[in-house]
Amino acid sequence: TQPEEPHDEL
Amino acid sequence: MNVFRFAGDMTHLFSVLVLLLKIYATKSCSGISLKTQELYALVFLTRYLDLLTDFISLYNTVMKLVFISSSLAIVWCMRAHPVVRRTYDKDQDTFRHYTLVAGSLVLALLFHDRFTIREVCWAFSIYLEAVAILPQLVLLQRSRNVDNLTGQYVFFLGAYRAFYILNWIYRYFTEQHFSRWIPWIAGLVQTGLYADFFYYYYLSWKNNVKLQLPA
Repeated sequence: TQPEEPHDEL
Repeated sequence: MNVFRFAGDMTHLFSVLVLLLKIYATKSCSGISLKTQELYALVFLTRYLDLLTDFISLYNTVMKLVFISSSLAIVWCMRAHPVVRRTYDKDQDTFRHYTLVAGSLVLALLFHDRFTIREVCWAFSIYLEAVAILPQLVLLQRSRNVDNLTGQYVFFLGAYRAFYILNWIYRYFTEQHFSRWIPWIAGLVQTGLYADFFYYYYLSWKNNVKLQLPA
């Protein structure tokens, strides 16, 4: 699964 | 933030400004698909759920607010503005966009990063955005003469995701763990859908003739 970073893109 | 992503965001913003200009200046939305605008409003509303919870940067928050408010304003204009709503090509804009919503929802339930409301909504918004332009492209094929502003709107809308693909390539090589395959694939599909539009847009520009998509 993908790491927990937030979606920082628009 | 890298130059490709900034260029993509600015191109996206510019496409929205061109559409707002067209509607405001001509008081007409002829040639614009209300269904595509509704799909975009849904894309932004489901993608920016974190607007009030995660603060990433002022730029990020401001741009989210701009995209949400402009897409809702355009939908309102086309549905309720006394002058503009009469210029909507209702009988031409017949794409069954509910199928796009349903398909994206099924895909999001099957393929997502984590099975949480936010991540499923995020994946839904990515898949939906990839196909949201279809009603607009179908309408362009049906409407005989595409006015310049509408053509420019669709062009910039297509170009912005191409910049994002460059951004993902850049981030893939510069950041270790960055590898989001969901936007990758959806972004390629999205940009691919514009391929024939870009081709005819280029021809109309080269031959200096009105943009005409073959039916």
